[in-house]
Amino acid sequence: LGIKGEVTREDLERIEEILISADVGVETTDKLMKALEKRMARGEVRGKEGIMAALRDEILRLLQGAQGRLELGPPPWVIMVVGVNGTGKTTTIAKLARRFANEGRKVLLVAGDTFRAAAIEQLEIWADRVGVPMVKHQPGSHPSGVVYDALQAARARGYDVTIIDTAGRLHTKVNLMEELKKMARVASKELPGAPHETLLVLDATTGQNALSQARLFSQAVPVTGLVLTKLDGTAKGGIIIAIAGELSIPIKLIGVGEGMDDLQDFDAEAFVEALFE
Amino acid sequence: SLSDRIQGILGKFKGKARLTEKEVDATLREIRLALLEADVHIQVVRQFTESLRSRLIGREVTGGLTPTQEVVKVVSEEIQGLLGGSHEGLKFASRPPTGIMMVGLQGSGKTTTAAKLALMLKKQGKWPLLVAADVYRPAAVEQLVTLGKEVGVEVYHGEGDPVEICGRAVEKARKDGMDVVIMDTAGRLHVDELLMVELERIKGLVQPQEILLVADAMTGQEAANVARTFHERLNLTGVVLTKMEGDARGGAALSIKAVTGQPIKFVGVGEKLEQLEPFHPDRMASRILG
Ligand SMILES: Nc1nc2c(ncn2[C@@H]2O[C@H](COP(=O)(O)OP(=O)(O)OP(=O)(O)O)[C@@H](O)[C@H]2O)c(=O)[nH]1
Ligand SMILES: Nc1nc2c(ncn2[C@@H]2O[C@H](COP(=O)(O)OP(=O)(O)OP(=O)(O)O)[C@@H](O)[C@H]2O)c(=O)[nH]1
Ligand SMILES: [Mg+2]
Ligand SMILES: [Mg+2]
Repeated sequence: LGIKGEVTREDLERIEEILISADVGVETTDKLMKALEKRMARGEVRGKEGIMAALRDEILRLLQGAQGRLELGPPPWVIMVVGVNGTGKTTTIAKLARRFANEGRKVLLVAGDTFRAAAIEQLEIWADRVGVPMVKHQPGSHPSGVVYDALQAARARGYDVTIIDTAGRLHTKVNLMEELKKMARVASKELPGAPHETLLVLDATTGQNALSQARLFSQAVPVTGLVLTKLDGTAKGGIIIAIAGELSIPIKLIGVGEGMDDLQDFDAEAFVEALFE
Repeated sequence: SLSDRIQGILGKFKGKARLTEKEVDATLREIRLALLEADVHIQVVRQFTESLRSRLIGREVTGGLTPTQEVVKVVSEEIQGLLGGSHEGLKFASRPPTGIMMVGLQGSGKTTTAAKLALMLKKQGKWPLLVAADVYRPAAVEQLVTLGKEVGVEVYHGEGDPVEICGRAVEKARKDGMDVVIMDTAGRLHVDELLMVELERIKGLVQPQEILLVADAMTGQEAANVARTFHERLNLTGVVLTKMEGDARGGAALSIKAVTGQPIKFVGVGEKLEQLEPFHPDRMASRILG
């Protein structure tokens, strides 16, 4: 914006453009611009610096209901990871396993994607690299069966945390969403309360469709946290502001690369800073 | 829907003579919103509405249409025109083998689409070879080998870096008289210099007839940036949009076409290997407009 001087019409248009380009979306951008104009009308905004500070503040306000760390409860704690195809679920599980293993926890991975070619092999390579065991069945077998076996093992052998990988699926496919619900039901029958955490993995390059994904996945299963991946690219993931506003699901983690250490806690202030870079 | 919103501005009456500047601008505002909600890139929306404005001001509402129908007709034609005409298929080499490189961001659907293309070509009586040139992602080679078995297409894989692997694969195809070599590459960020150079080196060595950007239909504003970068570095020859059977509006299609000028050749409409279809600009236009 150029940091000095009074706020012009062009400045406001530029701000709008930055927000839209960051996938914040029309409705949320409109909401933010109206909040800014209100502040300006009340004389609360002092020049260009003031407007950026006000904007940051308004975005943080929308993100307020969606803050929360990923925390582990008492063992056997169960985390299920869900999301549409290709968002980074399997890789995120590798990163989580790495984090928990580094903390000295006993981790069990569950190859719950029994459908996609080499999905089990992919998770197995990660399990070996991180140095944690994995439960798997034959490709093509029922994913709920793998969940059942894995949770039996988790309880019997005292795993601190069990992480269930699931196949990518479009939220609009009713039968696939039913399969997911069944996996969750089987988990809770085997271990009451399980899955204790259900993480929805969203790709930062996704546009407005992420809102539809968040809505439909959280209708099917109790999504307790969001992971926003591929933030090491140029996409800003601005759609999570709308998701936060509408669904108040905590954004817990971000993916910033393809390696097992490329996982960070979500930091709202850093996220907002990055929107304007 | 967009039609309802435009009708709110222009009213329901047929036989209205011409569209005024004021009506056009109010209508363009709705169209702009619809396109942005559909993930069309903000600059592309700007250019589009600008060119639309001159087509609409003073426009006569033709025989039997309501003003809304006239506007929707013009907008839809304009988008279809931008998205490209009739289906553009693959370009084959005058002398085999034809080389096809699959490129794009992580998780966009390259490996699956490579196998889908192999199946399609096989059904057309061609003899394809798949090449597993992703040496980075865990079990990427296994993934393509598994898919290759599923469709009965040979998968070349081996030691060395992706450039060497592609080079040897094309040599093998040439020697054996195979028709098409489909090279699956690792997903990469358009801003990863080393990996973009790797793609340039593969291109330089094998001189493919097709370099296809595989892009996710739900991609947001960055679709334009990503496509432009891949195009500047590699000179794309076409695009495949994946995961199109979902409810993403797919504005990325318009952004990608606008910045690259290259045809969207196919769309992925499912995870099964038969689920690859030719791209239909008219269907895409109404989907984007919502
Ligand atoms: N740059 C980058 N790439 C990522 C990140 N997370 C995952 N990826 C890459 O995205 C691609 C897809 O990752 P997967 O973990 O297989 O995604 P998935 O959701 O399990 O995919 P499906 O099981 O097929 O639905 C891989 O190439 C990963 O390396 C990230 O944070 N940054
Ligand atoms: N629903 C749907 N899923 C698709 C489609 N095409 C691919 N997929 C899925 O998207 C996910 C990613 O596909 P891949 O082929 O592994 O993607 P990729 O681009 O090779 O991924 P990287 O190699 O990691 O960059 C997988 O779960 C595929 O089954 C499609 O048209 N529709
Ligand atoms: Mg996976
Ligand atoms: Mg791949």
